[in-house]
Amino acid sequence: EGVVVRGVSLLGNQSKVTISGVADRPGFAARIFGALSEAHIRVDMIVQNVSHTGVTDVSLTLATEDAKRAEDALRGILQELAPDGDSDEVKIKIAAGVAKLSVVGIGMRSQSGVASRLFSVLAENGVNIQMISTSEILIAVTIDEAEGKLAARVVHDAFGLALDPEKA
Amino acid sequence: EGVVVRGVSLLGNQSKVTISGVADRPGFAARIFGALSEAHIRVDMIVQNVSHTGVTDVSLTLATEDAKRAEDALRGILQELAPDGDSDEVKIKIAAGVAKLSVVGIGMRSQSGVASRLFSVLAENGVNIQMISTSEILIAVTIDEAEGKLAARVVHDAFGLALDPEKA
Ligand SMILES: C[C@@H](O)[C@H](N)C(=O)O
Ligand SMILES: C[C@@H](O)[C@H](N)C(=O)O
Repeated sequence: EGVVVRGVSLLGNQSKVTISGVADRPGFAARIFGALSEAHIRVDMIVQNVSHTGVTDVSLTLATEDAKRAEDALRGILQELAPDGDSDEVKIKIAAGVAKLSVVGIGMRSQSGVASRLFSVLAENGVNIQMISTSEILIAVTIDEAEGKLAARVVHDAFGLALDPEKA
Repeated sequence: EGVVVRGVSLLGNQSKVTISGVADRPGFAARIFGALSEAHIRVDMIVQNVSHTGVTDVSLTLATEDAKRAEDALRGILQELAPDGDSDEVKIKIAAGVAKLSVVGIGMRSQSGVASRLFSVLAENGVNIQMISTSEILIAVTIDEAEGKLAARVVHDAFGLALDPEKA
């Protein structure tokens, strides 16, 4: 299918921050990232899936050393993110020990082939996929950092590639 | 922060397919994309957020003309995706009329600034953000296709850019 996979990289020392119960109406994603931007917090991945019953989760990954500052910036606005503007239903959850594994390629528009191979290799090695975020040239997954080295090795082998540890 | 936003593109005629209730254990993402790959279905975005109570949603976008074939490929394996391997809790939902708006840049690692501006511009114009998927060089959101032209115009203006309608 003309896909060329060019590299695999692993970014460690990440934490994932998930805000659940965010109102699925205009303005709420802006509020979250406005607060983070004002606090000068560098964010890596942002993932949001579709909503159920008018609310959804918004997750982001960042360096674990910045997680506390991100939490402080977000705690202040949590209640505003609820559909009624004032609920205890909006929660924030932070988990350290996350690694991001990225497969970079070109021509990955018909991604199901590369994605399916990547996900199969991880599955065969017992590595759970926590989050998935893709673009035309990149498939990124977050996994448990404890499985990071194993995952990077088996994916590198599966695609016959050189491993390129990403400098965080 | 050294970020350069280089272009905005809009991809129309997309549908989003969401499989909900997928077991959050190794092998399930592989099963989904294996089935799609075997049916030669071209997938654009893949988005998966963290799980709650051991299950999560896996969403993908693709050309609306391919949505029916994707649904057929997935219906056959739905029950296998449940935590107990045999449940009626796994559902598939397909919605047409989706557009993907992408902002391409370099140096977007500290993405909260660009993301916050993109999300604010959309919010100010009443455009709801359905899904978000990012990488270091790209922030992609899915929105209602009916708001696609408006969204592309206001984002292009906000970043002072030339609009580049992506050829699907
Ligand atoms: C959930 C959040 O992304 C919301 N849909 C918004 O547009 O801001
Ligand atoms: C939900 C799905 O991604 C699962 N965690 C897997 O690894 O296959």
